[in-house]
Amino acid sequence: GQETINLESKKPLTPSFNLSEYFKQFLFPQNECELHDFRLSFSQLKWDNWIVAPHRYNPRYCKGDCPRAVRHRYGSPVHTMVQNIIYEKLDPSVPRPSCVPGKYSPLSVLTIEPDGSIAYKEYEDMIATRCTCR
Amino acid sequence: SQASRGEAQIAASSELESEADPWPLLLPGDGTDRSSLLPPLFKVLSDRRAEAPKLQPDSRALYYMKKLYKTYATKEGIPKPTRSHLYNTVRLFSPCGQHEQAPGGHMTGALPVMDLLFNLDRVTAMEHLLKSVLLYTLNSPVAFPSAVTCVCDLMIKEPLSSGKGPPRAPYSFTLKNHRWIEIDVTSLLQPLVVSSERSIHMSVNFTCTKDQAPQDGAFNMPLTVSPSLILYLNDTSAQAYHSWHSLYPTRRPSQGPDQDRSVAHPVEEATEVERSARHRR
Repeated sequence: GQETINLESKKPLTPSFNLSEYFKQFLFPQNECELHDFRLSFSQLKWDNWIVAPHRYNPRYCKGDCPRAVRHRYGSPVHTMVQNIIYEKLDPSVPRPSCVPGKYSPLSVLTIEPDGSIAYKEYEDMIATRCTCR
Repeated sequence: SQASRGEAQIAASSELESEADPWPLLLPGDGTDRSSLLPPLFKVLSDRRAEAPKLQPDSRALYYMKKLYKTYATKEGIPKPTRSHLYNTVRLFSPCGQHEQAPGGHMTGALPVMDLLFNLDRVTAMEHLLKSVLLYTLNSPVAFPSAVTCVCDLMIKEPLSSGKGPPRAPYSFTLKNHRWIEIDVTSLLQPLVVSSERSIHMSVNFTCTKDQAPQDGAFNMPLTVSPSLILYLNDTSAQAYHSWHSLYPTRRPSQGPDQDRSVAHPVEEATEVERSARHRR
């Protein structure tokens, strides 16, 4: 490789790429995997005749692309990166990691039961609070 | 392969959409009674015909439960972390049958002796009773000029407990300016709810007298005649929220045995972490 180094060193240093393009790859992708709101009222689902409270419910959801280096931001297991490499290098039929909820919070619901009794119940995992790539 | 994969996906999703209703996928096919398996939220989804509840609850009972809801949850429906109780379910039942055994004597604020029948069908096998109260509502909030002492004689008439006489309990308490009166009947109902009794028949004899001048006699007890029965339950099913669980999360699987050492020597562990963090920086 000595002669190639000599050749390279003789070449005039011309910027072979424009910087803005180069830095684009380090910007966070516009539609990266993140939490989105979806506020609904139980009257839209026609459930308000038996769900007394809450009036509004925001279950939230996860949407967006999973970046390749997912570990630092999504707490993904190493398996996710392996799956990404398989998709990119070995077999594109293996799906890329998906953007899904990783943590939830409960919801308290006040309902009128068919027999006319009233029930206050706390349900687990009813509101997504964090996204992850899996 | 890209194109064929896309066609395969389109075919799969159209096949799914052609499915009349995806919910049967969630339900056991053996025809067992599904409604008890699914929390009420999914029941509405699964049978889509969200029929209104057959019976509408008493407005005072609904008012009481709405106040309870505001105490326990935020406007968005998130359970408040400040609550210290362990129950994640509260059920209020209005009597499905009642009749007066003997007219009340208004001379001493006695209410008519009531026979009450409560149907507890909605209590599931996974819901364990922690506390239960009889809730009387004052027709209008009154501040009694002086303390009033009430004695309430409760007797469970059915189901009869084997051998012993009908369980009964006298309750006395002082009544000042209340909107509601709660009489704790946990000890009476515990054995019945544990034995999955679904209907409870009790008689209630309620008498109040003024502490200062019991001989005054006539004063009108502005109580609703028929009380509600409130059960505070801990639902142990998977979809119910267990706040104690969030208080004491289970140990992370990555934690090995040596992690216990850090618990034993937190100070050394902290300096160790600080040193390694500085080193990494």
